[in-house]
Amino acid sequence: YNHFPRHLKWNNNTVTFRILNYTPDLAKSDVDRAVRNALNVWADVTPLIFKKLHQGNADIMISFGSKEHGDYNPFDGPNGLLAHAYPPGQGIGGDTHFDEDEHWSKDSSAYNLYIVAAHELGHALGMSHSTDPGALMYPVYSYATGYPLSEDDIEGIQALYGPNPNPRKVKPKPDAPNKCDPMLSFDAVTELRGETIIFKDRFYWRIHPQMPEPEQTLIKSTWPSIPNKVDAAYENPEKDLVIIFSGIRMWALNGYNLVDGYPKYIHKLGLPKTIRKIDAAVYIKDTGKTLLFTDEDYWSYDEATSTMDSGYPRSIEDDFPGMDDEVDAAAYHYGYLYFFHEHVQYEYSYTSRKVIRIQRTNSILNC
Amino acid sequence: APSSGLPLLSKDKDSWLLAEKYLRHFYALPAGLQGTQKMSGTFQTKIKEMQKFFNLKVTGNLDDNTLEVMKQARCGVPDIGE
Repeated sequence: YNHFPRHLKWNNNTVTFRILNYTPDLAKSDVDRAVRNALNVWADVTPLIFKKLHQGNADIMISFGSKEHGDYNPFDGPNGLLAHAYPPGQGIGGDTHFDEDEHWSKDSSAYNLYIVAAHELGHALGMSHSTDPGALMYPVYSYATGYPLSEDDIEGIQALYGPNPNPRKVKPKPDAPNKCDPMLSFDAVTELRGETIIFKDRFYWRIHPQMPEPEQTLIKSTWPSIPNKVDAAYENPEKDLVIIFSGIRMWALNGYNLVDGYPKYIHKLGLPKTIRKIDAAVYIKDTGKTLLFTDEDYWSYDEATSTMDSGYPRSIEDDFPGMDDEVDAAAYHYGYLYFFHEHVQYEYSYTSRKVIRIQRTNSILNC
Repeated sequence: APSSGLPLLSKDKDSWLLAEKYLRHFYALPAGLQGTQKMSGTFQTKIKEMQKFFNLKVTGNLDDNTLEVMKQARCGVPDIGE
């Protein structure tokens, strides 16, 4: 997290605010609620108390405006700059402005006012931008449900104001996973139109052959309708589909779009109802089969006939000698199966049927 | 775009202008030509600052990754304390 220079903050724990005007995109009550909930996010973890004024000067004056709106710090039309706020202080200090050229919503259909307000009011209280992609104070907009503050945000605001003397139980979002953590494990790996997508917690890394560095993004930023936790994923390039598994449900993505009719239950594939989760999945181009890994076993699904092959499940240890007996994620490239289990990556030769190399899981992330 | 002699990978003038506007707004790139033409080192320094902030590979070049982040919807408050 970061503070503003000189750690600017309000010296009085009772901070006043006033909403000067409203966006036509939402009902007045929705805007009032979004602002109040956004302030409560910070009140929950500090001694701060927010008092609403309906006239006169408040510490935090909240307004909607577009382009040049009176502070010589113009907005830029739709997208780009969404809002800004000033650090604590007299006059314009603490004031918070939203770009009226954006479309504001109370869900994921447009820019969610509550999420942007919680971020901007963080500035109005003295927080600057965080470099942690999982933090609310990260500068780039991303939609997420649930409690918006991460541990990083809470540490930052409490460094300014201290904790709430009567703390309400809050469950902060975990910070973003570190790609070079030597103990890093993956939740799922899949190809997607020539890119490699690696899922971990609420995030995914995108590895593009031409991009030197993997890019980390919140899952919900790209696919708001799939869950924050992915168990397994695979691409069937013939059908130009990526299947995402979470719990007993599965989603089909065509590129970055969700295919109609999903989610479906994983048992549609022919798995018994006793199976409640798929640990890893991988499509073997050379055979047209998709291997599904569950605990110590695996299944073979024939993509051409859309049926489960008979004679399964079979034991992972028996059929993949040298491999661990469980798999977190799997990928297939040019005749080699890449199995990921905890912080270890196994390179398995499909033809010579043996493990030919063992590396750290995050070696795929340039670590 | 001014032939700044920067080892820029950017594809076209729009990218270059977008980057200049972005770095001026969020990383205090000096306004006018001074920030780009004469002091091309400043431009590269600011790109490196931004790449470091966003945990991108610090190259000083205007590569695809960097441009992609510059195009994302975001908060208007600068990333460096002013």
